[in-house]
Amino acid sequence: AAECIYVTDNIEKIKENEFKMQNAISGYIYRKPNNFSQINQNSNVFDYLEAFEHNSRRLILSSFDYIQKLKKLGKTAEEAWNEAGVQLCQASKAHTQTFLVRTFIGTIPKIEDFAVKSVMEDILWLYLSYELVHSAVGLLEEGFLSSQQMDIIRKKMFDSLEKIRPNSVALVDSFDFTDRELRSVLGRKDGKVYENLLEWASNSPLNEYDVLPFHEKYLGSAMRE
Amino acid sequence: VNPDLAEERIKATFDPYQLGNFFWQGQLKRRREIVSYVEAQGAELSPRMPEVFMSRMEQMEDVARLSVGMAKHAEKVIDVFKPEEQFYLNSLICGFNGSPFHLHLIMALPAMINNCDDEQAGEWLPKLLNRELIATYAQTEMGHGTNLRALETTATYDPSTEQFILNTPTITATKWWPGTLGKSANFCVIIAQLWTNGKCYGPHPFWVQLRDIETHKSLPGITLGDIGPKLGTSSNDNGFLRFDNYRIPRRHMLMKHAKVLPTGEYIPPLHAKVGYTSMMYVRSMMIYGHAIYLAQAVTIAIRYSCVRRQGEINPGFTIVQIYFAGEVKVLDYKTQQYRLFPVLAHVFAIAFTGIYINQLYYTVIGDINAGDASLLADLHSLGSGLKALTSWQITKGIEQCRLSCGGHGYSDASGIPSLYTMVAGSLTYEGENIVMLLQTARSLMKI
Repeated sequence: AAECIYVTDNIEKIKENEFKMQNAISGYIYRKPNNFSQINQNSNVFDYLEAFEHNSRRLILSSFDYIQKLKKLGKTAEEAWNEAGVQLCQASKAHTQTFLVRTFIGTIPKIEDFAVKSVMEDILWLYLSYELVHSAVGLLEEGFLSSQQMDIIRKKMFDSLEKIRPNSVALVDSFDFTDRELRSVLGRKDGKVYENLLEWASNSPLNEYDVLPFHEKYLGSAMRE
Repeated sequence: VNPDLAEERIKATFDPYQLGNFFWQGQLKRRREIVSYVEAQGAELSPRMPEVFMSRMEQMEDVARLSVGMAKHAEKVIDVFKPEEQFYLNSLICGFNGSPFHLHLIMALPAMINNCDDEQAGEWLPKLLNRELIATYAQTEMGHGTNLRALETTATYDPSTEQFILNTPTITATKWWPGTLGKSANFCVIIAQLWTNGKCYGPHPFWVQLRDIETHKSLPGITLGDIGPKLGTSSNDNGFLRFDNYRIPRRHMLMKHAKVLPTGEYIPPLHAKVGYTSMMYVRSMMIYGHAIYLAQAVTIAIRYSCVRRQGEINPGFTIVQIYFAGEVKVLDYKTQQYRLFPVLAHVFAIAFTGIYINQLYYTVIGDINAGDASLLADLHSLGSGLKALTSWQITKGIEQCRLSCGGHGYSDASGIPSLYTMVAGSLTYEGENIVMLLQTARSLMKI
């Protein structure tokens, strides 16, 4: 944040910034942001990535500005850091979320099987739209996203749910968990849940007795008094 | 197979094996070989009964039996030098609620690999790999967790005997929480404040024998115990440990990075934080490993949501129509899709990132061994933020899976309560999440 000066005529500074923009994790912070999102019905995933980057960049720089302002008001660096703790956590979360998004986007092209790539693109679109809907407050506040664009994103999310529905069981089957690993009557691969629920309950040590050993000592005698 | 589930599988537009092989990084066939070998061993490698029905003592005994069985079969079925195969075999046989070799594999072994010099590695790694001892990793103290600089356990060098003297100076200095420390481990990587020639050089790793090899009794000057029941991981004897002037040879300080010479002279490491690489290894493995637990929970929830029918979307169904058509599959409700499919998407997002971070870890370790530690700060910063964000998303996701199964989700029959209580620990261990976010923030502010 300290190094991000967007408007400068210092050639050395510009070259340095360009080099730092290559960093796969934090390079985006150095890029000069657009004022408005390009998201529309025909957007690609990079328009969505730009929104995540805009959001985390904004939170990082506003946290930094807040700390500088506190220092000018006479706070020590440590006091300012503590005062800005909540904003810093939000900035870190957003920055980490941006990394998760970028890595997910970067993984899809590595999938060779066409049918798998197609269903994973549905999953990616759900992930992008769902996460953006849940982290868009600041972007709306600042006007980077419009309410029409939010409608587009929300529609994309619900359309993705629809597209995933027919593949949902096959998607979880692809993890290839055995019933042994899942240790779950509900999650059995054969779906025979209710018959096995009764059998599972028979394992309960309590079921070794029809009448529990202490029943007479307490409840039995108490009820007759 | 339940017809409601069978008809779902017919609709698929892709081959689950292809996606599975991509998800498991080309290892799906290998996983199937391992699981069929284990299942072929029958009772020897299977729990006596579902562990949720056992008392803690019964679980500990059964998991000890299974651990011995695993050690006996390990070399026949896996490549013991591949951590992912070790973890898979351990979870298949011993489950995930704690077992004697769990911390041995995920914490102690990586810490020794990353902190032993060549001579120390030659002496101790074969014993660790052959499971001739049970090791764990003790850093957290009763009063000190994420702030490592405040750890109180001391290791003071005595040049006259060329030994370190370990001490627990206060009650809050008691080592507290390390897995398998209470009853199982007989060796331990201890993180203690290093004192030599009258000066403190901060936290360093030491290799300490805790119990007599033959009798397993705790050694004089050492107090060990179980810290008692907790939210989950019931078959893990998370323990406490106190030292009272306990002496260890100088060469039991792990000296790959920092060293202390016989005279007591301190030789600093290449990079101040390099000693924490085992913590970073655990974090990078955690991110991927815990995405798998979320995958298990969402598998249970989506399958059951196709088996469970409830209510009708189009009101006015007659009793006869309901009898024949049946109620609606719960997964056909938009609210259930909205609850579960994003969780499924998180599984892939987190798993892919875990793989990327793991590759980044091996790059960093490779560089450190070659003398370059510049990537360390990037991995440290990113790893902290990812550990925090993904552990939150995973724990929340498993809770959604439980809720989506209705009443049965609250029962251990679903398997979800165990997953939840086990994963919820990750919100705190390996670094408290808020502190992790603030660690990431520190480097963001510099940038």
